[in-house]
Amino acid sequence: KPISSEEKDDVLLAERYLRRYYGMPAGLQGERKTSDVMSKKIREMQEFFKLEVTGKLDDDTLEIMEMARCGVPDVAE
Amino acid sequence: YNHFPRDLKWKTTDVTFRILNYTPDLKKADVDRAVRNAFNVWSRVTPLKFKKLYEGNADIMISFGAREHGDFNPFDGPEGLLAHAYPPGNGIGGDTHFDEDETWTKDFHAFNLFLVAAHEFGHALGMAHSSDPGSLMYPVYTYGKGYPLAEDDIKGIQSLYGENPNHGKVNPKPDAPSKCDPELSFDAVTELRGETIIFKDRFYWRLHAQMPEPEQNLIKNTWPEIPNKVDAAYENPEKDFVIIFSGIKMWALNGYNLVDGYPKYIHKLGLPKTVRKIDAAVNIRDTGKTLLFVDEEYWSYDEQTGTMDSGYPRSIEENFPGIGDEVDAAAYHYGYLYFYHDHLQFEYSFASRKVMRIMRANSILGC
Repeated sequence: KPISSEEKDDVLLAERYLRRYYGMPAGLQGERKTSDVMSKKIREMQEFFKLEVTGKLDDDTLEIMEMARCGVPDVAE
Repeated sequence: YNHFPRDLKWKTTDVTFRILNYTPDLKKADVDRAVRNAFNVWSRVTPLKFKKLYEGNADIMISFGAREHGDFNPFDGPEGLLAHAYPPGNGIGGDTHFDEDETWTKDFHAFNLFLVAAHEFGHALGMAHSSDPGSLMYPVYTYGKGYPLAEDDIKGIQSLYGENPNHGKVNPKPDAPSKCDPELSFDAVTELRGETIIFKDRFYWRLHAQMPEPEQNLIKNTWPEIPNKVDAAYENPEKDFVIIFSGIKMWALNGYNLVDGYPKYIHKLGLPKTVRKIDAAVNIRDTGKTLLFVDEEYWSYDEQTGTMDSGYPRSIEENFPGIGDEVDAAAYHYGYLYFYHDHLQFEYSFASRKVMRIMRANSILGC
């Protein structure tokens, strides 16, 4: 089904978050590849925050992403 | 705790700082105090000494800026990103920037400058983010009073710089409790719409049927209004609320949301004024009664009429033989009461009035 605008907002939030704090590269090519990398980065983030590691943008993961926080990446480059 | 790659740190214990500009949200003196106190947090446990410069180049250059502020690492407007700092090094190394689009305060309102500065100076000294939710170096902002370093932060900074030779022991914030610690005890246990919530110190675990592992969170992260220490909690599934007790006050939750009109005093339930704290609370779904445990006695509260039952308090030891004389937490499932005391859990049959099993308290956490 078409993605709802709320879901789109969540994905955008997650992309911004993962790029900034988990070193997700920008400008990936191809939908499949993008989603694989994003899922891997979501897993890294879920592991760090001791959430259930699903690789998916569930409510708990989004909740942490929306919290006020420090701008230094969690995974050092 | 974590460090930056190659364990970046200052080569000398004398580190300089300079405040380049001030936020209009606070008086200059309040910013100076917040910054100095934030440095003191770290100097208390290390040999580091921080000297303030008023001109020229300091190791840690402190500034407030909004959006793009000169380092190609822009802020994002109000909330979200609050501040950032660079690990020790030449040039921009150690520099600490605060987002001027935030509201900076010296109290519990968002965002307390001292706490954010203490966290950022941790980075400026070589500490990376910790995944311990009780540590100062956890990446998410949480307000708390008292000395902000946890044991985890202290171990981290001392492994870079060593201990403070002139300072005795500090009282760090306790680390997040470990669920499989064999000595683990609980503060309170309650159901919440099918989930189980277990309170311990500043934290709670959330057990959900669809989550393989318990999830640990800071109480303040979910409910900033509730105190850091919960004494007791219970769910009334009929009325769909959870009552949380701390000291002489109680809060109500509907789902995860706080109900308006709270906190209320526990004495509104009909408890005598001599009761200053409830140890444990449990609602017996089959009878509609809520049992409130205080020291070595318990009361029975009728949820239907909103009154205390007569004939109470009664002795815990006499009416629940085998569980001892005090309880930390209690829960009720399918005719069994589960009493938690110290590191033990007693499964008590309500019908046959006896203890059926004794387990470790943390068996509920899958340990």
